[in-house]
Amino acid sequence: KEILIVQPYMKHPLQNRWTLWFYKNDKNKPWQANLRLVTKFDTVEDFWALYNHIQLASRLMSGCDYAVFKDGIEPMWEDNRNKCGGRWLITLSKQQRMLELDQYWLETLLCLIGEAFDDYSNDICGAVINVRAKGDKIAIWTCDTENEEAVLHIGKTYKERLGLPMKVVIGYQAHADTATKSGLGVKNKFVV
Amino acid sequence: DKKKYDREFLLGFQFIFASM
Repeated sequence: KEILIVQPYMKHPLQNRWTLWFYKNDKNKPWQANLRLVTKFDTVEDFWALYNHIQLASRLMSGCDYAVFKDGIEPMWEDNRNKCGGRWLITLSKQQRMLELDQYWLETLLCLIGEAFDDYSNDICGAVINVRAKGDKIAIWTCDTENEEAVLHIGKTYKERLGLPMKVVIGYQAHADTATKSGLGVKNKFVV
Repeated sequence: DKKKYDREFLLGFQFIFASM
C-alpha cells in the first residue's frame, strides 16, 4: 500500500497583528462614519491574500484612504498611541500616481510587516495612504515625536527602502502641529 | 526572538498558493 504523507503547511507569523482600514470620503456623513475596519492579519500568507484581493491604491477614487495600523491603534491623531507622535510624509505629484504610488505603498507595507526598523519598530504605529486629486500622500506614523533616535532611524531606513535619491528630502511632522496647522503648511520637526 | 522578514523573503510569498 502506498502511504501518502501530507505535510501541513505552516503559515509564517508576523511580529504584530495588523488592521487594514478603508476611508471613503462621503461629505454627508461625519468623518468617523466614513472610516471602516476591513480586516486583521498576522501572517505573511494572510497579508498577501488580502493585498492581492483588494483594489490597488492607484485605482481608488479620489478622497479615499487605506490605513494599516497595529492591532488596537486607530488611524487617527486622537488615538492614545498617536497623539504624542507624528508622521514621515511622502508627497507625490499627480504624475507619480501611475508610476510609483502602488510601488511606494507596497514597500511601505513590507517595511511595516517585516519589522524593517530594527529595535525602533516598536515606535511604529502604522501607515496611511491618501488618494487625492491635488496629489497623493503616503505616511508612516510613529508614536513619539520626542524619541529623536527612533524617528530619525525610521526616516532614514524608510527613505532608503523607497529608493528616494539623496537630494530628495522628506519631513517628519508632529500630529499636534498638523492638527492645528494654519494655511501656511506644517513645519517639519525632522528631515532626512 | 523578533520575527523580521526582508522584502525579498516577503515578495517570495505573494503568489505562493497560486503556484501550489
